[in-house]
Amino acid sequence: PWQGRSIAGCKLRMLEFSAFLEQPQDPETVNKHLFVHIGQSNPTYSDPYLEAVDIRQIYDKFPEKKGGLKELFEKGPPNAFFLVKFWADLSINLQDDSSFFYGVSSQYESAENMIITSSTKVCSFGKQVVEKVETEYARFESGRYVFRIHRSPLCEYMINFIHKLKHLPEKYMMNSVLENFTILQVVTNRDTLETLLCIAYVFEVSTSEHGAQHHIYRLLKD
Amino acid sequence: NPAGHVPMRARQLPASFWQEPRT
Repeated sequence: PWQGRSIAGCKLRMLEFSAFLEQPQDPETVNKHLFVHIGQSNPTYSDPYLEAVDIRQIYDKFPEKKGGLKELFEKGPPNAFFLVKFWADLSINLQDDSSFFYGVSSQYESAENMIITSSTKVCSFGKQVVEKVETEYARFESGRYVFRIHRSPLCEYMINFIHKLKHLPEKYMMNSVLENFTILQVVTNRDTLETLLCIAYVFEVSTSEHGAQHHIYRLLKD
Repeated sequence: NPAGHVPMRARQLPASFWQEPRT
């Protein structure tokens, strides 16, 4: 049931995704602030399919040369492509403190035992500025294979970006910067090079009192 | 926006793209 209703291709499903800041309060307490978060969902057949977005509407927001979004989509499989619109929660006081930890955690599951590679490209005006590549091995748990990228440190570029964004006095200014800031995550089977999931992330600042929000879309070519 | 960049608002995107969920 999760196919078409959550971030799931034929062979890999995203269970959880978060980018966060941990601030130690005292030796026993750590304050965790979630900038963005996709929680566990358990869709059923009665849930509606995700809305679709024509991938051509966003090609220019991501790398367009060799290995870019267009080429990746042409290679397929088409049901592995998603767009996530995040409303990031920036309602937090940031100070420079070396005891702070900026991290990203994500979890995936599969019926297959494999080794996955996750490439995360941060893009400005559609051009890649930094890339992180991570390799993850499966753990067999409760009848399926689980992949955990646990507390991966956020890179210096991203930490500086968040700090600069926070210094802007108005939300509309932050959104204007975020309009040209995107992230492309591609999860691949390391050995077969098959695309398992391709997730295009775009951002606005949350105005909600309930923290980070998101919408997930299927990407397709009409 | 620099020349050639089409604003997101000018693109064909679902209405929900501009509506922050209130959950």
